[in-house]
Amino acid sequence: MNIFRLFGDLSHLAAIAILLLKIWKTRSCAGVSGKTQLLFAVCFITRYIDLFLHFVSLYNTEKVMKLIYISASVFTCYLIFFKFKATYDGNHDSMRAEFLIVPAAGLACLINTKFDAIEILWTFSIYLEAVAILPQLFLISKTGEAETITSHYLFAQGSYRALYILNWIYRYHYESHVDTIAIVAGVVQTILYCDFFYLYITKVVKGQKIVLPA
Amino acid sequence: KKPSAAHDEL
Repeated sequence: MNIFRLFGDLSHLAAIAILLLKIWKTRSCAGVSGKTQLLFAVCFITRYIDLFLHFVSLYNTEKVMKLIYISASVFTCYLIFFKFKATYDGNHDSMRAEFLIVPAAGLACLINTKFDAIEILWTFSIYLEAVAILPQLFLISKTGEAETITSHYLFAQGSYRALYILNWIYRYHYESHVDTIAIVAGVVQTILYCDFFYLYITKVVKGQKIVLPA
Repeated sequence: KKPSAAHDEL
């Protein structure tokens, strides 16, 4: 474990917590893409499938973190699609998730480390996570704005994988560890946030709201 | 550089 990965995971936890708090406190999921949250839930379930296959006692924080990610993302989807369904902005959350899931699944079968079920699921989860935020960014471009709290959520969510890139550089240099698939997908994922990061740093930090087109 | 056998990250 290194400082970059630690802060990456903390940033990811913060993002999940910020979104849950926003929906729970405002009792509304306006401005939140339900599809992105569904894709994240699929990512966690397919990536941490080992938790279900051979249940191991919660002897280390990693197992606990995996369970937190899975339960929090499923609970977030429950809030969006059931509890606060009336506030779900289905009209603007219109990016076709199939256009993300099918290519990720196809690519996972073509480019992977080992052609076995668990490894293919892990690879699918990595590719899907790289593009899972697109419906959320698409929704913001359609509505033309993002609530400040949603901007904070996106900043934490984007920072998590950006910090992981620093972690991979660290591990390459000190542990000669390389996980090419995760690195390439992580770089693509972080690049997708660049436009948002620019808006966040130039606007939200100054107390302004993000309004598109910028 | 060796690729990771098991994926040891979240």
